[in-house]
Amino acid sequence: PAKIIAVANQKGGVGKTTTTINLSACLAQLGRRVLLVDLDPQANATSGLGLEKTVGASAYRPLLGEGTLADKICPTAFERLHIVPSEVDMCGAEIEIARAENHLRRLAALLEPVAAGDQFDVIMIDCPPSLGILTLNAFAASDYLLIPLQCEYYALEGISMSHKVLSQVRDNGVNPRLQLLGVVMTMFDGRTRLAAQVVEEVRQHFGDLVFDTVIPRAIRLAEAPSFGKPIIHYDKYSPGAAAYEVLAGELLQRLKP
Amino acid sequence: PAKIIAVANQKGGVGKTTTTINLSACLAQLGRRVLLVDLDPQANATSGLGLEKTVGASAYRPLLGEGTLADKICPTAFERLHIVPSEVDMCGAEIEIARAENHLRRLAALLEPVAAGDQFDVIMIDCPPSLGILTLNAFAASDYLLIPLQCEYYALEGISMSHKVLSQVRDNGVNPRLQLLGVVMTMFDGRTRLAAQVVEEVRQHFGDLVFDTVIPRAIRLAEAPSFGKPIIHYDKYSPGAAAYEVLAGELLQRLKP
Ligand SMILES: Nc1ncnc2c1ncn2[C@@H]1O[C@H](COP(=O)(O)OP(=O)(O)OP(=O)(O)O)[C@@H](O)[C@H]1O
Ligand SMILES: Nc1ncnc2c1ncn2[C@@H]1O[C@H](COP(=O)(O)OP(=O)(O)OP(=O)(O)O)[C@@H](O)[C@H]1O
Ligand SMILES: [Mg+2]
Ligand SMILES: [Mg+2]
Repeated sequence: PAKIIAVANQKGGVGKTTTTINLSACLAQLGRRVLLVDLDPQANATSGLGLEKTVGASAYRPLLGEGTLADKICPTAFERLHIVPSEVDMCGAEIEIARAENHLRRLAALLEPVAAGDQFDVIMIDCPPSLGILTLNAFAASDYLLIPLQCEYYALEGISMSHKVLSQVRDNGVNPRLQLLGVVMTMFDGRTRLAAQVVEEVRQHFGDLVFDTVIPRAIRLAEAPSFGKPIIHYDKYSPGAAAYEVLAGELLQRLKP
Repeated sequence: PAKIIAVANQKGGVGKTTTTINLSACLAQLGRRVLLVDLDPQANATSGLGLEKTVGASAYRPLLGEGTLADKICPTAFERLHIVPSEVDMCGAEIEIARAENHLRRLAALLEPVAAGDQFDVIMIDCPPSLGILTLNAFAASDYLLIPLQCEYYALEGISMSHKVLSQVRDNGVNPRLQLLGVVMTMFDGRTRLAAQVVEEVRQHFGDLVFDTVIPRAIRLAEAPSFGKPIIHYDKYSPGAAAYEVLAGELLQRLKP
């Protein structure tokens, strides 16, 4: 069965989508079969992998009880990497799901048959920048939580909130198996004191939970999505590509049974 | 009566809070009496102005019908600048407000007496990175919408969504007076081609609606919130401070009757 990893952080613009796309692509390159679920109405992971945003293509209708998630799985241009795309309709999803039955475990119920099958080794879920219904559904459906953390002041403030919600989801029985896989430092700019201070503070706070690999701020990472490609397919020898390749290796070490 | 401006963009990390804090501080320096309403559960504008996040201090209870907004207005350390702080409880607000009566105009009803009075000239609302209930309440309560737009690819993709929602709010009668005050380009990094491409594309799309002033990517802007100060009080002579001062002047030109 596949391991399910939610990539989440309430703080916006910290590199959730960039991390989900590039880790998924690197894991596929290492031979794992990966499904990326784009749960963000902005559909950045969908366009970042070169797909159009098509009405009706997302998990939206299945989350409201119409059809299965398997119907929505599409291939991408990249070997061993599939996606459940997002769409604009997902904006309305939060309110409609909030009013539905069993509103926190709807994604969990949809993903169970997909994860139980033999099609995928890893399922990565890209979450919107909030702790609303869609993100809580991702927490309820996942084995692990991965928190990208930008090396800046505001990002530091928000980390305790995500951690608190993880404990709540685990302790109130919504998903007792959810564990924090780790915290990934992103957009590290070696020229500033601020970045180094934030990394030090996070390591003091979270210790070994912080991945050794730090993702540098690198313009090629911001350019790649405009070509619909992960960094290893856009600029294979760039610092951003190297960092995500090393991170993928570190992630596999942590997933070992 | 005060003019009410919502600062919003569904995309995360584009500079909504940084723009709300620094424009508010510059307008106060220019002699305007400003109220900043922090509508984001992350409460970044609250801590960025040096206030603690205190339980019960936010607009949360008034939005659910308990008490007035006037009760929640606090002074800041900066002359002519007041704030309605945010708090963690605001996370739960979206679901509770969604179930309440008149759920889109609850903030509008709370702000009406404050704006009608003679205490403030400008009210700025910092929105969370979503188009959910809290942001829709801000749209319903405001005279103008200001959209900060990061000079990067994903930010470009999201701009049409905010514009679409603005038209919906105006045309379906929730708030017929809402206008787009403009689009502010943020985190412009002159060393990259990507930033210049994005600015050009936005100017083609939105023409005169794009402010002339472009906010540069400047590390001092990211450092200032860790000292609880707007940039003009943290590093008055920095490029970030100059850019927001010029932007404040341009904004006042656009607000002229
Ligand atoms: N290491 C990096 N170096 C440079 N730019 C980066 C890096 N990581 C991400 N970016 C860029 O920063 C912006 C924010 O990243 P991204 O969209 O991945 O964050 P996010 O957390 O998914 O945002 P949201 O909260 O809106 O979902 C994007 O324009 C992205 O291209
Ligand atoms: N012009 C700038 N130059 C450098 N850093 C900036 C600039 N503007 C904002 N920042 C930093 O970038 C990060 C994102 O900015 P900010 O938090 O204001 O965005 P936001 O849109 O309010 O985010 P959210 O979507 O989470 O509410 C912050 O760490 C902030 O300090
Ligand atoms: Mg994203
Ligand atoms: Mg903000």
